[in-house]
Amino acid sequence: FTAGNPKWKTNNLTYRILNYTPKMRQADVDEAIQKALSVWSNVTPLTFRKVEDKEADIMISFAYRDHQDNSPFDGPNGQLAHAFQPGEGIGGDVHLDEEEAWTKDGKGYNLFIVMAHELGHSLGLSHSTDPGALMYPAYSYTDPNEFLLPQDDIDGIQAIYGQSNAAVQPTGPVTPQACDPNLTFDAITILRGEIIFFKGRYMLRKHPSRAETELNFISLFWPKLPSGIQAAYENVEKDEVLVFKEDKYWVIRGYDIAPRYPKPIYHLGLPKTVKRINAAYNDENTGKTYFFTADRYWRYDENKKSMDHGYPRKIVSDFGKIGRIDAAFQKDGYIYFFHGTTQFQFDPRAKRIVRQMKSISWFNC
Amino acid sequence: FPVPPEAEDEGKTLQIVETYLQNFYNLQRDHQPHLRNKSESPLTAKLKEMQAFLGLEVTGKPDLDTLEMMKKPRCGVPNIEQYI
Repeated sequence: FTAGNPKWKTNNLTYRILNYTPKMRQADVDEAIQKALSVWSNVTPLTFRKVEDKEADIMISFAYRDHQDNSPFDGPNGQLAHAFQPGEGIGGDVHLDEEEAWTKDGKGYNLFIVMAHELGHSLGLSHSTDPGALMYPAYSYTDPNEFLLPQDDIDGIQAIYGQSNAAVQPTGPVTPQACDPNLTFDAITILRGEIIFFKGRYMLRKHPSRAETELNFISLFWPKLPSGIQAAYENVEKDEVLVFKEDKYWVIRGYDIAPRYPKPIYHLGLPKTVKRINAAYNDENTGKTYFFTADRYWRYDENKKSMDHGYPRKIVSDFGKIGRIDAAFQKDGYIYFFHGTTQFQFDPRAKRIVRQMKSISWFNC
Repeated sequence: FPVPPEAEDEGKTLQIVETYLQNFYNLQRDHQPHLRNKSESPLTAKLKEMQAFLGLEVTGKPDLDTLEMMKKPRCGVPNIEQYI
């Protein structure tokens, strides 16, 4: 919250776009701003009306370097924009650094994302310490089509203006905490020796010889990947990671997504009855990849590039009572299966579960 | 893990740190800029404040993670004293 808890005295606010950047089509700027306003009006009683020819509560403009507000911009990168807390005159106004590479996608800086953040300030929010929050001070890209206002921001703005008038109160994604005992995972894979845990739009990254766990947005490394990855595995031979969501899969090569992806999972030989994959791991010794869905699993031969005969098989008959598998990976000869907050260590040689742990056991909690 | 850059000279590091803390943490421009000073200088105090806020390890020193965070594009903090 901003010191002094400034807020607008009315819920019905006006905004005006004073000028436009030449780097985007005017319609795209209008759309980005409208979408950014709706981020806040969707979760509060606030409404925003556009005015053209008079003073508005929120005056939006693109500005260069020193622009007479005692807070000069600094050219490309660095400071992207700033906004003033609620109040008369300059209060509520948003200034955007004209020298940034404004875009409507993942290249450069996405105007919608920055605008939504700045409007948070215009409405009275300060910066958040939650790295997943919209109001976190550092820029991070999220596909505008996938953007959901995080719970931290919802809690903040509703503390100032109250809840939305909607019958069903909106909720938002919560930033995963590595040592949260209730933490579960969508997918896990090894990536060049590190363990990558996928959760919503985040990935937790753990290097075996570093104590701390790093939290990042998936979009930081792979802007074109969706959030909510459901399965992933590494093909060490080809230095590729395959990630799966619904009936599609992508091939990751370092920071790049291989061209002509995503492709249908049926190209791997899975039947059309399979709509999604819950978990997958690759056994680098045998070159076989195991795909788990519901209570069955398939085995794929990476060398022959085809499914092995005799599959699917029942998970319980070959791996034991694990239940639905959320994620799996192989490390040091063992397979680690994740079911909710529980983790099973499976020994493929003894063909049995040899240990049961918490899912967060990898994070030095 | 990230390979530390060649020994970035202390002057350049100090410049990055000072500018960042002046821009975003209200570090006064006439503070005493010793990074190695034992008693906590205003700069070290502001550095710790920044590290704590952004979820970094609070060392009071411009370590790799801190410098990397300082180079990230971010929202500015307008100087509103004259308006208040």
